Amino acid sequence: MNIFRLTGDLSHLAAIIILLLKIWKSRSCAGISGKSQILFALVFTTRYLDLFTSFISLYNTCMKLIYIGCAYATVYLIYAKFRATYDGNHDSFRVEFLVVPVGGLSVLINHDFSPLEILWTFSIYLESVAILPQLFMISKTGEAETITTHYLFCLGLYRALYLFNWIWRFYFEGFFDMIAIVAGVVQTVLYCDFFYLYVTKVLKGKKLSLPA
Amino acid sequence: FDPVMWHDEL
Repeated sequence: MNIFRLTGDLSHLAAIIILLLKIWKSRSCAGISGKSQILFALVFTTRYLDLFTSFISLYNTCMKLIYIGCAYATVYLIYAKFRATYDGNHDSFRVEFLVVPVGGLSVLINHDFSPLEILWTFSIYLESVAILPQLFMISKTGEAETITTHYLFCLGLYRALYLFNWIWRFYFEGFFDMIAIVAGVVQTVLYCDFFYLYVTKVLKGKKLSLPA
Repeated sequence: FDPVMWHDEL
């Protein structure tokens, strides 16, 4: 555990909780892509199956349970409790265009051709692109609530911090996981355009709105 | 191959 890994995990946790609280407090999931949230629930489910097979640390187990629990709670709030506020017409990204290629790639390129390992690989690849329905939705409506941009910033920051974590681990532990690193770079790059808008607009007190 | 060694991250 190093400082980048820890702050990355906490940033991820902050993102998840910001989103849950935003929906809960406003009693609305307007502007939130339910499809991205379903993909994240799928990511955690397929990645954390090792909860049943191996114990790494109390920290590891607790965080996994919190992530999975919050992911399903978010999906429940969007598709059940506050379904009336869900903006399905603007959430029109075709997720099969992500899930099918990612599924194929995880079968082809993995560390070990075993069910658990392929599912772990699937979750890594899927996480790298799971935010696309949300970014697509923002590009379609041309704007995002400020609290939604804080969520996206924390979520993007988490993977960027993991990149520093992997550099640290490579130098100090000789740890090197090519699949996680490449997917993590892709994931972080997808946020770059958003990071730019966040710094130039949201941090200066303006609402995030895209030029028509 | 030891998946625990590889997948100790979240």
